[in-house]
Amino acid sequence: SRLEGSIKKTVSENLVVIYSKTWCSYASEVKSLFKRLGVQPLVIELDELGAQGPQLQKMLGRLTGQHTVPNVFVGGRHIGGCTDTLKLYRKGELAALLSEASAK
Amino acid sequence: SRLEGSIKKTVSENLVVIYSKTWCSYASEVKSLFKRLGVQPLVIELDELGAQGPQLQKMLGRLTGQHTVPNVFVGGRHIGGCTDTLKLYRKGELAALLSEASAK
Ligand SMILES: N[C@@H](CCC(=O)N[C@@H](CS)C(=O)NCC(=O)O)C(=O)O
Ligand SMILES: N[C@@H](CCC(=O)N[C@@H](CS)C(=O)NCC(=O)O)C(=O)O
Ligand code: FES
Repeated sequence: SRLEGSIKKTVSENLVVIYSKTWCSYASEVKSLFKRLGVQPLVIELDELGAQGPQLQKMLGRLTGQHTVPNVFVGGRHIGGCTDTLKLYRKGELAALLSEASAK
Repeated sequence: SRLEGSIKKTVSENLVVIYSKTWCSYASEVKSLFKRLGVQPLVIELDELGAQGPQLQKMLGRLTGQHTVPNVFVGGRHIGGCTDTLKLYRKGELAALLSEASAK
């Protein structure tokens, strides 16, 4: 579908993509984590897209198995939500993913 | 007002009151914190109250200066949001507040 295609294009063309909601503190945490790492993520605020927001969230759920926000992609790869991202960061794996993806 | 009166009554009559939203992970964190402490908080889900939800949230903002959720009261005292509650917990002050308030 067009929606699925646009998501795949977005996550493949941007080092870090965060599907987010403006009011959500978990989303704020991942946004500031990447900023601290010197990365400017592409942030898509699902609550600012009118009717398209819920549609996007539903399609993301279908594509990734994750129906919640924040929904985080690095180098085109789905890495998960806030907890997953922080876990990778603490293990040192996030930095590795970022450098590997930015080298491509 | 009636709304202000009902909030004051609610927080004075219940050891722990959490104004929450069902989808919010910060709210989930404080709810499970109190459960781990053996306390059964009174949880008011603002997103399940129809039009009254935003009204309550606004009045809480006026009364406490805090416009966000979760909004946490212990022993009738406003203690803050998720971050504030966790801070008090780590300092050991939350347990003290709880025992002091439950002794009354
Ligand atoms: N463990 C997940 C929790 C994700 C979660 O529950 N997100 C909430 C917001 S904090 C959510 O998406 N709720 C449903 C919604 O907003 O549509 C994470 O770390 O990201
Ligand atoms: N630092 C605060 C953050 C509170 C916050 O930003 N809460 C968000 C949800 S996570 C909120 O209330 N957003 C506006 C809304 O939902 O009406 C805390 O620890 O509780
Ligand atoms: S909405 Fe509160 S943490 Fe996401």
